[in-house]
Amino acid sequence: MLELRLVQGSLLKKVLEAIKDLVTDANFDCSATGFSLQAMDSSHVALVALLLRSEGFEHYRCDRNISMGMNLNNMSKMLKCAGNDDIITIKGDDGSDTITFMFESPTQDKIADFEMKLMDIDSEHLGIPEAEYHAIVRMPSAEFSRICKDLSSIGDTVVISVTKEGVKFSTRGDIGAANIVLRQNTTVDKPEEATIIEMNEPVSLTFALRYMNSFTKATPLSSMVTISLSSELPVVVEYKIAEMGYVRFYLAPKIEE
Amino acid sequence: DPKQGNILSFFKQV
Repeated sequence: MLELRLVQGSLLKKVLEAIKDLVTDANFDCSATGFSLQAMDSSHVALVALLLRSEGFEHYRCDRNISMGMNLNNMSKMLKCAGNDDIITIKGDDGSDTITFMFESPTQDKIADFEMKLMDIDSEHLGIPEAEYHAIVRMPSAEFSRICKDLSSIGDTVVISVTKEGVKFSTRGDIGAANIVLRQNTTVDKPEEATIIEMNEPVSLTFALRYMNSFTKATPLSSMVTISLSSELPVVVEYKIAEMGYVRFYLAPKIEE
Repeated sequence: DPKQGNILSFFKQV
């Protein structure tokens, strides 16, 4: 028996919009810790890790650890039928091959049930080691989205370099080249407008912009994004989900042959 | 051009 009641149902809608273009089918895992997912894109270049902690739900019942295979496009279709202010409850019964999403309007005058078929998915679960990153950049998520979009009109890849000068996003393409440098800026009115750069060592890595642009679909989840870089590791692009957890995207760098 | 890396070469299956 599974029953997860999320008062801020819009969070789940935003999570699906953030990941559904990257991953087609995925297993959602439910345990005492929370509702989580780990999945790679079909070419194994990017990985998404989602956690919605149990404490973030108004009611959280999960009698035993369970893994439920879902087609994210179908799940998104169903969640789009929930209003932005609706309370969403996810319900499942042991051994059932379906899951039910219940949408309640804030005034309780409309209650809808959507039943979705589950699927069997063979997925590999990867161990993500704790790592010391060479540089961690925290910046407004809308600014990061803007930079990725702007650069992708010039080139296909972005070089992200962190030095003591700041963080530089560079690209090059048939029509020319572009460089965008952000310096640390903490003298802003609101904390969510700050750019904070922690650097242990200078680092420079190249990534496919197509994936970065896909990650920025998580922008509505958080005003800030954290980009963690190390020369030996995939970059981590993290959007915190207020009070509940996070969606983290890992992207393997492009490597000189 | 640099070659695209693969997640599976960084993170191992558990």
